[in-house]
Amino acid sequence: MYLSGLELYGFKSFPTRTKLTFSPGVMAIVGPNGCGKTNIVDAVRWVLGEQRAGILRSDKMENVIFAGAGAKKPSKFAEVTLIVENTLGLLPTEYSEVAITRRLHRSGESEYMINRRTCRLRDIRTLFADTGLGPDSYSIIELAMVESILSGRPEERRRLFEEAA
Amino acid sequence: MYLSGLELYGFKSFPTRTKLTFSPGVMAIVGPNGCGKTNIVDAVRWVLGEQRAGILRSDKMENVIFAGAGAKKPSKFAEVTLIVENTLGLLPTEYSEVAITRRLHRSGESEYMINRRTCRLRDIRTLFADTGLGPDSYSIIELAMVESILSGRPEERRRLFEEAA
Amino acid sequence: ARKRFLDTFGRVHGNFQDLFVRLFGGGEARLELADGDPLEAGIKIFATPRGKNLSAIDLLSGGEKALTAIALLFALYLERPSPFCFLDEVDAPLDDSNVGRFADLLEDFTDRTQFLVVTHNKLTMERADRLYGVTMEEEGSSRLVAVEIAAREMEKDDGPVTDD
Amino acid sequence: ARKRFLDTFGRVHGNFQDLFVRLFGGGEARLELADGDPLEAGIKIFATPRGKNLSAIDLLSGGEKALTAIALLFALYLERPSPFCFLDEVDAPLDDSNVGRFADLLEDFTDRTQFLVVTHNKLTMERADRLYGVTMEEEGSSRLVAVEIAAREMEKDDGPVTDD
Ligand SMILES: Nc1ncnc2c1ncn2[C@@H]1O[C@H](COP(=O)(O)OP(=O)(O)OP(=O)(O)O)[C@@H](O)[C@H]1O
Ligand SMILES: Nc1ncnc2c1ncn2[C@@H]1O[C@H](COP(=O)(O)OP(=O)(O)OP(=O)(O)O)[C@@H](O)[C@H]1O
Ligand SMILES: [Mg+2]
Ligand SMILES: [Mg+2]
Repeated sequence: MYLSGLELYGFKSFPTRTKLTFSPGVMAIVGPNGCGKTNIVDAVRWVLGEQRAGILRSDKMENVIFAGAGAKKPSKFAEVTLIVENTLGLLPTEYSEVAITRRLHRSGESEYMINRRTCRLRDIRTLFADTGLGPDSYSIIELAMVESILSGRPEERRRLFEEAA
Repeated sequence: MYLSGLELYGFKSFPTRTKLTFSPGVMAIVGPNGCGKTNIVDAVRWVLGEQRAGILRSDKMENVIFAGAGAKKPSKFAEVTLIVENTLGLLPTEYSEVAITRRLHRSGESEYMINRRTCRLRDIRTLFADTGLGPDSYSIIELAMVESILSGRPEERRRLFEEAA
Repeated sequence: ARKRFLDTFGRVHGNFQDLFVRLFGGGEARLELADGDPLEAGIKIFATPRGKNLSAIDLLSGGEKALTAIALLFALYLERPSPFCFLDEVDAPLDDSNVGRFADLLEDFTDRTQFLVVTHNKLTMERADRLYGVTMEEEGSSRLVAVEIAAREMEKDDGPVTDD
Repeated sequence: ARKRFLDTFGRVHGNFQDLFVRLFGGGEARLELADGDPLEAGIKIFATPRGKNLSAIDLLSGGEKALTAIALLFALYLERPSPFCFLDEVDAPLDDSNVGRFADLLEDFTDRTQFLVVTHNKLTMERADRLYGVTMEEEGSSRLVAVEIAAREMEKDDGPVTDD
């Protein structure tokens, strides 16, 4: 399976509908400080079901909705869609392409979809459960993890092994 | 006042007598990972009186003595000399050039010198007390400080202000 | 449960030792279970870069620590590989030759994993198959700039290149 | 004691606001004493890069946080300046234009402070007056390589250059 697309709309610093298209291999995401690169990584975490606002660098989940900037007004909701090619049939579904969508309104209301059909957050988590994706996997590695894995205590490191087991 | 020289002998990864000569302005210290750049910074902290082994990345102060590598045997002692030009008379001494030396033997015995005359560690600390140098000053800024000053709690940050006051 | 943990530990340990040597171009590293019940014991790390005598990880340099941690994180990753992996500026502490070995490693794994690497490092950019540019307008909203196909791909296809 | 702290706070605050604007090329930042007794209250930080709306520092990017912290550390430094200052890889999270503004700042302060900057960044190296190379032999012992005088100085002096 591979990631073929990611669409952000009203998510963090992306007020307008923005679509990224990916291909197999190594892709570098580049740009100046503060331009939105880590926000793209946050979008992937979020659409895969991350519920800890702190992991997304905030105290409130509402802060993932575009807060307005310059002439642009704050967005009413944040929406992210992730598209994977189910090439190896790893996902327990007959579709060859799977799109998952998460939306959060300022009211606090949330919506989730798989291939445009409404579902619950846990359906998304179940879908990816055995693929190595999801909030505790190593599908996202950031510099802070690199620093803490060595400086943490031996017992904390053990927990990482248990999660992988 | 400015730093005109630094000599390392048996300190961390510098088994042979190594002298650096500095000049005013901006000097870049460069080289591959693990070649000894931060060890040079550690040497400056140490000769100015740093007593916390943890700040020097170890649990025992003895670990600043060259531990041997390849064909080279471990050193019997570590010695660092720092030379400053007392151009503005900031240091409370009549000398125009001041050299401070710290030596630590494997036995645990320490020696301190100012312009080659034996003294105690606190004499070195007193000498630099009002110059903004010494273990708690901002004369050494490293990346970890950059990260912790923002992520620390407001109360911890306050302590930094009090130290500067 | 104990057997399962020890099996996992064994595999991750093997991966870690192999990855360490590939990233450092030599040297050796190992993991050890602390004393006591294997179901509770913490995990200790020992790492010795090529040519050096020490194995305590605290004395390692910033870049050596980062590379050792990358070896361990990848070793854990291989135990439960995901189809894609985002790496956010993990190459920041590395010098040029270590960045090159890191890029070699990613290349070796592209048969089973797609890598998306956020980076400021020019060498990492050169080694990527494609580049995605992100920019921010003065008024605080992000947008994408054209995707660039890496130079070596263009020599093959003679495709268009975006000038920047 | 209270007056002295508030005086210090006032000066550091002023330095911080000025340095922030110089490092970011715009925007604004401020410090605030938390509620309660000024002799005990913690210090809060608010920072808004140019063009952006938010002032909570948690939402800032990695590079923006680093630059804000550098502004604050320098503001504290100016309160009790030392004759020399070692900076160890503080430029690692910064992009090219921020590295340039950081180098501008160091240049502005060289009249009163000597800077020794450990770095892997090519732009920082280009902006330095001199380069000191450190290398490590295969057998784990460090040694110095020749000091290079920066290119612009050489155009003046026509001095020798060491090839690396
Ligand atoms: N809800 C939001 N609305 C508007 N802007 C936001 C929101 N959340 C975050 N931002 C902005 O996004 C920017 C951070 O972006 P991001 O962390 O992706 O940067 P980056 O490209 O990773 O930079 P660096 O190279 O420094 O790590 C911040 O400047 C912040 O102001
Ligand atoms: N007592 C000692 N004896 C011998 N070698 C030592 C000693 N203490 C530290 N070292 C070696 O010094 C090296 C670390 O050097 P240092 O931290 O100065 O690297 P660096 O140039 O700052 O690298 P980086 O760019 O990765 O930060 C380690 O590889 C360690 O093995
Ligand atoms: Mg980032
Ligand atoms: Mg270092």
